[in-house]
Amino acid sequence: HTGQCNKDEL
Amino acid sequence: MNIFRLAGDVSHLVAIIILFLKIWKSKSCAGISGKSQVLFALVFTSRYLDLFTVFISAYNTIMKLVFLVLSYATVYLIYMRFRGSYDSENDSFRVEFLLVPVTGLAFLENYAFTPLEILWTFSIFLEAVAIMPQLFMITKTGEAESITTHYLFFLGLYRALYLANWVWRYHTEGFFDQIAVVSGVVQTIFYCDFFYLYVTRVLRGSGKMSLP
Repeated sequence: HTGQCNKDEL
Repeated sequence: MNIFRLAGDVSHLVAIIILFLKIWKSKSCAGISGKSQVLFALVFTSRYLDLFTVFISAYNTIMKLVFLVLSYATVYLIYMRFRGSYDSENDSFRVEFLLVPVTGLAFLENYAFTPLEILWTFSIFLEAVAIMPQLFMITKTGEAESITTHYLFFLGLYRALYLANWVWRYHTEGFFDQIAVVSGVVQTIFYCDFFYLYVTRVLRGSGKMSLP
């Protein structure tokens, strides 16, 4: 997966 | 941060404030689905646990706290403060039909099999369907007060703006969050029928939205 672990969104 | 993301967050904040003030000022939660509000409080709780582990920005932290406080305060108003006006008979959507599939899917489809990541995925999937009890209640009562429709408009608009934000971020920084995008599309699609009624009935016609 294109794991996006940067949770900078709400 | 881009204009779509900022507009989305503002729209989301406006929606939550509209609902809170409507209940607070009218001292009544008639026509409001308490179940949806509980689900939204659950969405924020399971998504914002990283409040205590990572600091992203003052904006991020403040907005998360505001969303958490306002969503729990709204649930408090509905089930405690003005519980006499809570229409439990029409707020009859079986939320277990939402929670079970969403929980199962969060364990199947996630970026990492860690508690924080699974809870985040759970919150993303749950947010997509959390408005169902409210939309179901409106179809059951056959009408919605105009303030409630404005609340739903801004709530639906917020994730549509996030979709624009993800298109923008994909083209400018190659960012693509598959779980959030797919769930966001589903969430926004659920509002399409409402958006049509909102434009044709509320904005043009009488203040109240009465369904056919």
